[in-house]
Amino acid sequence: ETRIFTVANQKGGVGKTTTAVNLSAALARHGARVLVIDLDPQGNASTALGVEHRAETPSVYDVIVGETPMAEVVQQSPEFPELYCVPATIHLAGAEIELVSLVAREQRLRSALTEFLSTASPRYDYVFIDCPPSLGLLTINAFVAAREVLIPIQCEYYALEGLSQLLRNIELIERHLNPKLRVSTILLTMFDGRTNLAQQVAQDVREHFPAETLGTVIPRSVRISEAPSYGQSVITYDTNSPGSLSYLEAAAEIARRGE
Amino acid sequence: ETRIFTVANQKGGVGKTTTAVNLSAALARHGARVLVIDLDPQGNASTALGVEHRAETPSVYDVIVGETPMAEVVQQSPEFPELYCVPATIHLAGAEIELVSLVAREQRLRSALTEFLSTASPRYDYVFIDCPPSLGLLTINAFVAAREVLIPIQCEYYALEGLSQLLRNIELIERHLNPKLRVSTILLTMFDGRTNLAQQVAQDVREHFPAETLGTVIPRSVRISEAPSYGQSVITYDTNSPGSLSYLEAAAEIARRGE
Ligand SMILES: Nc1ncnc2c1ncn2[C@@H]1O[C@H](COP(=O)(O)OP(=O)(O)OP(=O)(O)O)[C@@H](O)[C@H]1O
Ligand SMILES: Nc1ncnc2c1ncn2[C@@H]1O[C@H](COP(=O)(O)OP(=O)(O)OP(=O)(O)O)[C@@H](O)[C@H]1O
Ligand SMILES: [Mg+2]
Ligand SMILES: [Mg+2]
Repeated sequence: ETRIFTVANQKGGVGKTTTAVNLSAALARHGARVLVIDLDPQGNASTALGVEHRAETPSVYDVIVGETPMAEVVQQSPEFPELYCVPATIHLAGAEIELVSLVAREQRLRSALTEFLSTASPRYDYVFIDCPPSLGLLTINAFVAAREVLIPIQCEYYALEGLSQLLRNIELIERHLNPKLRVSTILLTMFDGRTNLAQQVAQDVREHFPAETLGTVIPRSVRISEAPSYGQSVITYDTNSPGSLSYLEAAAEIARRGE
Repeated sequence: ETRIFTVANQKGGVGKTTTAVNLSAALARHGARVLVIDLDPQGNASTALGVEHRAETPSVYDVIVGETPMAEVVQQSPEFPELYCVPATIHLAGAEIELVSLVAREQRLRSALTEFLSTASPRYDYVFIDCPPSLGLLTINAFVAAREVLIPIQCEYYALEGLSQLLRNIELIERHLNPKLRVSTILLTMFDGRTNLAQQVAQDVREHFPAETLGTVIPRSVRISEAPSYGQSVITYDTNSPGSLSYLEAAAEIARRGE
């Protein structure tokens, strides 16, 4: 069965996009068929995957606010033959307010994705939905469409402040809109082992979420932050760098957990 | 006249909170009377300023969704005698949806702030409004209430992607809701001089916005990210660290520009 992840955390700049892009690339490198859905109006994931997303490009906006079938907007990423992306364009910026008054406003992504996956051939192994840094209707659509939540947590002080709010929101969605949803994976990002702060945050998170927190930790690495300026994942930009190897390891760990 | 800044950028994790808190502390250290309004449901600025913001604490939510006068929720920060804060609590998370159907939904913060400043004695010299990483009704309220916009820009690749969207939104507000609003200040943050990427982004930003971009650049510094875990600004946490000195310099530059 296709594993569908929502990559979410309303705290900004924690590595949601970087994680969605690099885990997807790592899995696709090993032959898995992977789809990334970019739900962030800034379109950072679309940029990092090297796909077209100018204003007139067919995008996820047309799928959730219009009724365009997802198959018509999916693009292949130049990164790997098995890596695909539903891009985000600037139109998505108005989607939250537009969705408020639409019928089935929380489920529009789920219906579009269910239809797409049921007819896709060959089958997709993974879907990663990259969310904006908020808990509005776009992120709610992602929670309703997914089965698993992946929470990137930056090893910084503010990381834990918003976590309980995020978990409460996920519980609400589980109870009212998507009983299958569960927080399956927590990934520690931007870990700088030289600072006490990072070690403390990492320890705190492991103590609170021992089962969900991956053993693999993503280090702070300049190569990771340089890759998107070339329209590449760090996996292709610098395969043997610590940043790339850590995402390859995290992808392997996620794949193993799903068996 | 009181200078009122909105600290905004819908890109997450670029240093909005860190900038609002540390500039305010730097100005207050030199005797200016400063108010920080925390408009982020995560309440990071409230935490960093060491003020109470548990769920039952009177907060900015009561001011903009209820009709509580701002004077009743303002708290003094333990950081400096001249530093005050209107805290954010968890209730703010629902405010965007609640505001949608309220009368004068974009102007509720402006009316509350105008009333507060007109009766405050002594007068406030500066107000900084810390925004969440989105362009929803909370950030719109901040744009309507302010006269100046301060945009922190992280010296990373994605920094420039969302900028044109932000500037377009500010222009819309200026045209329809607040003709006095202008982007007065751009501050480069988390600058790591060892990387080409940071130098390129800084150069790009200065070329596009020569007048607005401050000469002072905020370096990436662990002391800055450690300070909030002690409920302090970096100004009091480690006054002579590069991070603190850069915020003191940036504050002086902003003060000079306003003369
Ligand atoms: N492990 C890492 N090491 C160094 N830099 C990183 C790392 N992970 C992400 N970054 C950089 O940090 C910044 C924030 O990461 P990213 O944009 O992925 O976060 P996000 O959670 O998607 O942000 P937003 O909340 O705006 O959507 C980016 O400039 C990115 O290149
Ligand atoms: N100059 C700096 N050097 C090192 N770390 C920094 C610096 N400025 C901010 N940080 C850290 O980076 C993270 C992001 O900063 P901050 O929370 O201020 O950004 P923000 O734009 O307010 O985020 P959000 O979009 O979630 O509101 C925080 O953990 C903060 O401590
Ligand atoms: Mg992102
Ligand atoms: Mg913030």
